[in-house]
Amino acid sequence: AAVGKRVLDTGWLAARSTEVSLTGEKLTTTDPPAADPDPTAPWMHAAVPGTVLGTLLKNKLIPDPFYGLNNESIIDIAKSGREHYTFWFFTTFHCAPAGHQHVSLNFRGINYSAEVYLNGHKEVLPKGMFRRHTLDITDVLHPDGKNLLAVLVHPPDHPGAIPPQGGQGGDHEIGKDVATQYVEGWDWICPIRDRNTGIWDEVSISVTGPVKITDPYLVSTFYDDFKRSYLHCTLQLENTSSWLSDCTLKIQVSAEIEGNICLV
Amino acid sequence: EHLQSYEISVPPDSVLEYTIPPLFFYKPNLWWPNGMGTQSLYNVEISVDVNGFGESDSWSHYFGFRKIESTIDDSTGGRIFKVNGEPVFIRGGNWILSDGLLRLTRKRYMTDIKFHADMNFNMLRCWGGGLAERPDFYHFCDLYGLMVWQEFWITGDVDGRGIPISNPNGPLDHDLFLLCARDTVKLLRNHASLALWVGGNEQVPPIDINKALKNDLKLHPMFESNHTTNGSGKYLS
Repeated sequence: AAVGKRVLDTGWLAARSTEVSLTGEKLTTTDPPAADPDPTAPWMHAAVPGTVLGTLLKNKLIPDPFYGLNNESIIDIAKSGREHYTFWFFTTFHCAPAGHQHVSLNFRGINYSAEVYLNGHKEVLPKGMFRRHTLDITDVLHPDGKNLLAVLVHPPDHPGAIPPQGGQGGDHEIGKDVATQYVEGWDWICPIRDRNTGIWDEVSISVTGPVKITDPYLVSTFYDDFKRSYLHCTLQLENTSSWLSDCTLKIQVSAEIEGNICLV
Repeated sequence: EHLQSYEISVPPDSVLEYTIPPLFFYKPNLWWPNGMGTQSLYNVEISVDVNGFGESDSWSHYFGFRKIESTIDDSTGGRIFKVNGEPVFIRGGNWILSDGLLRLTRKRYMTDIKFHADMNFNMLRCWGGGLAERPDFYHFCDLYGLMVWQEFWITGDVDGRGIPISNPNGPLDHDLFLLCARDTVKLLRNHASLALWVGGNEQVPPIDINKALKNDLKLHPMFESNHTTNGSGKYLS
């Protein structure tokens, strides 16, 4: 498999958790949903990254909440209960790493917590809307390269309720969680019925060799009235193999001058 | 001269923090906010090869050489921003988020942010009740020269005000708040447009959270006085 990151933003399906009786293990081993679900099935084509409402709107199962009084016809999570907006998201991907390669599954934003199932193996993604999650999936990938991924996404713990008079942030319960607060409604926006539950940011898989680069930090300092500058860089190198790795680290800084002339 | 390589050994099953010796640049093209100059960006590419296996990982980022400072002006109580030593008149816009269903595509961000640049803004304030904005948002702010004031997830209405007062001590899990804040800083800190982290909107975060944020976000001592002087206050050239 080529070293690098691949974004998983196509071929996703979704279904309301209360309409799926299978477990995550079953969904990602013996009973995956059909790739092209029929309209009667609970499964539908999903918008990932996105929210539950985004997927329901994509499938025309709700009116667009931002037109007229449509939002009033979408049941609020306070009335429906959290399980109504607890959704399964499912996809497949192909990845066949070489012997020394490692593969990570990365979620850049989940609102608000989730359980991940990959080929029958379960991992829990802890709470928090503004945190990344990275799972080493090297050992659970299928030898034939075809992998089944299911994610059960739960709404914020405290979705709150919208008082009849509305107001800034509804009953303020959402403030108990580490999540965006506008979703209970504000003077400039109606309440968001699912409180933005979903895989709301990028999903990707990264293929690396034994050593991977994590969170480089770049800082520039200046001297002599900005004539002299230094670029500082601190990074983490993670050796996921069980042997000492002798590495060559390279840094290259290039600037596009004009058009397609590059100064290296 | 802007291509360096280093030999490093990383022990098995471990994480090594490594600081690359500073790279020298003479008169780099500086990054300026919208209306003050060009938004020069350099493509920084880092790769690691493992002997015997070839390329193991790579990372890249469009980086802007710039120095953004801000202080509270004693006479007005207002915050003064300077970029590359030059004071900036802030023409700021309020930013909450681009779409209530979080359909946040690159194309959408590019359109929204270029629109603000065309309206002659040079700063966007990301309100605490919205999102910690995404790398794509910051990429286009880098490109179009919109500095970003990014608030964490505390708002005056929801945290510690109102009748009765709601959430007087902010979110229930302070460790979770700080874990999310630290991870968000790591996600966004390399963007030239990031100008200011702010505890919250119209409200100071709970004391322990605010103290931790201030500590985590203080300037690294090494960069405190990033000028060397020879005693007479003159800068060594």
